[in-house]
Amino acid sequence: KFIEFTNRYLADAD
Amino acid sequence: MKEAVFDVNFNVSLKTFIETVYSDDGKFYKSFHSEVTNDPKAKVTSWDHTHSRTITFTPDVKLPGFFKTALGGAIPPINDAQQLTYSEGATSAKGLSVSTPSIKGGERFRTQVEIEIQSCGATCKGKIRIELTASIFGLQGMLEG
Repeated sequence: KFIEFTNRYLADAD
Repeated sequence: MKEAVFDVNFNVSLKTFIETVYSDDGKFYKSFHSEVTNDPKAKVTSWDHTHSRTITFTPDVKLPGFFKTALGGAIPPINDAQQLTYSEGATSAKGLSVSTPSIKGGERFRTQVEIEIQSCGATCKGKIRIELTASIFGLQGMLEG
C-alpha cells in the first residue's frame, strides 16, 4: 500500500 | 520475525523523492495516514538535529479479535520513529522507520521499514525492506497488507 500510495502521490505532485 | 523486500522505482529524481516523502511539514505522511490507516489527525514532528522525527497515528482499521485483546481492547496510537540518512547532492538515501504501539510491551509488535533509494538521474530506484517482530502467530499477513 505504501508503494502504491507513494507512486500516486509523486505523480500528483509533478 | 518475518522479512519482506520489495524493489521500487519512482519516476522522480532522488532529490524530489526525499523532498516530497520526507518533507519537514510531514504532509506526505499525513496524507498517507489519512488515506491508508484512516487517521486524518496523524501528527508528524519536525526533523531534529539527529535527522530523526516521530509520527504518531491511530489506525482505524478492522482487526481480528485476538489482536484487539492483545492490545488491551482498542488500537493504541502507534509511534513511528523515523531516521533519514541523506545530504543534499548525495546519490543515495536511507530512511529507517520503526513503528511500535504505545502500550506496555509494545516492542513485541515492532515493525521496521528500511527504504534504500539510489539516484538514477531523472528517476530513482531502490529497495524497501520490512521486518515484523509481531509475536502473535497469524498476525503477519494482516500487518503486511
